[in-house]
Amino acid sequence: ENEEAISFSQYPRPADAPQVNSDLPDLKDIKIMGYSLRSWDYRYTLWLGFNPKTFQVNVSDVHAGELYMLADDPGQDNNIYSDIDHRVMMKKMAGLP
Amino acid sequence: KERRNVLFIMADDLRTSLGCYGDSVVKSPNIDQLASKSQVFLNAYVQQAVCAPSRTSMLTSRRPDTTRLYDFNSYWRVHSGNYTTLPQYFKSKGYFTTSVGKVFHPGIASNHSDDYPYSWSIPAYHPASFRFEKEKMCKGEDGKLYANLLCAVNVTEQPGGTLPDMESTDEAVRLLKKLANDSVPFFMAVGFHKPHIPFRIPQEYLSLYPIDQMTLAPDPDVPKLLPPVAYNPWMDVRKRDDVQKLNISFPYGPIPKDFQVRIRQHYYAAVSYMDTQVGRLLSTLDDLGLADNTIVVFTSDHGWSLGEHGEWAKYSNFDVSTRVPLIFYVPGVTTFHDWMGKSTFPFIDILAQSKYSFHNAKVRKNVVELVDVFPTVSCMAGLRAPKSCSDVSFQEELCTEGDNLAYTFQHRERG
Repeated sequence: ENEEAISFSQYPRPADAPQVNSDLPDLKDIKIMGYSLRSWDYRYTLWLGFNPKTFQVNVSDVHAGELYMLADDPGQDNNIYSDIDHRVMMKKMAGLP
Repeated sequence: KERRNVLFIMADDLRTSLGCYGDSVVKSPNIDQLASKSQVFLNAYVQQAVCAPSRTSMLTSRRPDTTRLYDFNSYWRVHSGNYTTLPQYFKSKGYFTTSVGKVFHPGIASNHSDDYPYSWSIPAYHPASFRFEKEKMCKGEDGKLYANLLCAVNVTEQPGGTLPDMESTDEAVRLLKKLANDSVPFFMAVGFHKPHIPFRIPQEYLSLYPIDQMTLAPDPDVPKLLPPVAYNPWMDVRKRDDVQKLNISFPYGPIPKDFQVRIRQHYYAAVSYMDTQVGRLLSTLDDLGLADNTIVVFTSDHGWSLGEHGEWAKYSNFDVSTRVPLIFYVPGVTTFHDWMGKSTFPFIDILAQSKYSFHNAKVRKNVVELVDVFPTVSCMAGLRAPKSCSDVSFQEELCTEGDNLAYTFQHRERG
């Protein structure tokens, strides 16, 4: 009960740029998985390389990132991923279920 | 000590555009009435914002990396593990379990059988009129029929004079009447198809949302610093006949503003139409004397972007796509029997009664997830919640990757 309440979601993509199957790629076409961690205060998302044959994610293959601070930006329109020190967030992501 | 029935209601593509979630535009009196006697989780999130992966995840209480279902093309029992589902668990405990409408995602994802007979005591019911859903059913200005996105119809002119969610409600009502006097407890799941596109809905619901009072999303443009990989090009919307005529550029659009407003009007109208079906269902539950011993869960498979970030779909990690309503009505816990004999869920016809007012009984603000639903509803019904899964659980048939939220019904929220 005293732990920080966090939820996880994920979304697959076939490529870095939008294409016709970006909405719903077949398993064999998935190259990138976007893992999101969200709490009351923020949403942090890493788009990581993904192998659809082994179902393995490559945490060192970071395609993009997103960070939204919800108090100032409830609509998640101002991505400040490039502005922060990522070590703390990476630690949290390491605890992904 | 007495085992409780469960009525599990799922909407399709319903974001938190409900009065009980603070939306001041939408008219959702029947769901708001349910919320006024329930515990409302204000920050509930799905695990992947698309139908089959989300539904399979919620119903097995396993995350997509454990179901290994990220698209629509595999059945978890043969693809990843023989995981026990929520209805299967109730069935194994002696419940009569039944599915009406879209509960599991149909097709390969549920073995072309909605996971019958594992999950259900009888084959799942699907409304016959759903086969027309993606056909040319919408009358254009030229009088011809089109497969439009915006498809408000005269129901009497539709095949069978009905629509899928109306049919599903009729069937659920029929089943409730049959089950009301049985000594065996039931778990009934009812999955509505709306507000999923196309917005093939009774035309009278549009009148609840005059077009001159509709607004654009507060942030209708694609954010400048959004990585391209995070954006989805909402292909299903683009494929509809009326949207194709707009000649929208790929992938970023935008949709003309006057059409954006009409999409929002139709989405809200679809929510009110679905709310009416929920009202019919709940008032039947009440009329049959089942409201005092039936848990009601209301949720959705994921949300939908109504133009926020230049998107018109789920398929993303944005909160408008991942945040969903999650409402638990537990008689004797979230509300108490009215000994004066007042109805618990009187039907509210929004087309005839425009004014109403409800306040949520209990809200939880902390973040929760749909993988939490399985252990929570099991526990609240008086069954033992499944144990937590190991880090690697492909061989474990019954376990949960979520949290049992039962304690939240009794304790004040902290933190």
